[in-house]
Amino acid sequence: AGSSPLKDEL
Amino acid sequence: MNAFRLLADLTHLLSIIILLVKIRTTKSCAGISLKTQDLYVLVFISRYLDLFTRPLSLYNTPFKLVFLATSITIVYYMRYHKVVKQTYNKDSDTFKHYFLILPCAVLAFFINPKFTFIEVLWSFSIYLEAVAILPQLVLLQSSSNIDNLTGNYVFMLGAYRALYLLNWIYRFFAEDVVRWIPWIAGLVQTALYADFFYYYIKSWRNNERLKLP
Repeated sequence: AGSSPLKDEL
Repeated sequence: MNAFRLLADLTHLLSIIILLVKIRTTKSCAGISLKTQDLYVLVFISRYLDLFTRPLSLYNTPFKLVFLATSITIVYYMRYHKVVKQTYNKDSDTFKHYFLILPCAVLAFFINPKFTFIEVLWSFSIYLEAVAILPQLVLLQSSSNIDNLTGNYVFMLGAYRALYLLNWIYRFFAEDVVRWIPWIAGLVQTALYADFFYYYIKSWRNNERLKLP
């Protein structure tokens, strides 16, 4: 599980 | 990319198209909250600053540009178009939307994925989007009848985040993705529509005009 933000979403 | 996500983004786009069609064809913004629209401009500007910092994407970049351009266009129509601005229900659009901005900013300051300018603004935009519909819902509740385009606009706007919830559930199982900030904000955002959804579906099933009690 990643902790980076969901920057691939809009 | 999965079907829920694609459908969510298209639903979001469709909601904006419905609103623009309403404004352009009827030359009216009756029933639309300028305060909610102002908040969306703020949401998109603070979230899509990454247009300058991230590599271009064939999918995300056009969407971001369209969301920015259309939200600014809608606010421009409601404020400055000489016919449209006269149809704005200023006296019923009473929600104190400035009181939403500060708590979201404070929350973003403390709860963010990383304490950087871009990440704090991104968190702020997620929190603000979750509650940005409130002035619109308050305005609808004071309207004696809600036209179809306005009802469909709000429904699509709610459906978009509900579809994102499905996308997040899918990604949790398929991609092992865990992202608490957008999940909880998205859940709150969708929950705010629950009442509206209920009356929207009820009026649709009974073939009646939408009216919120």
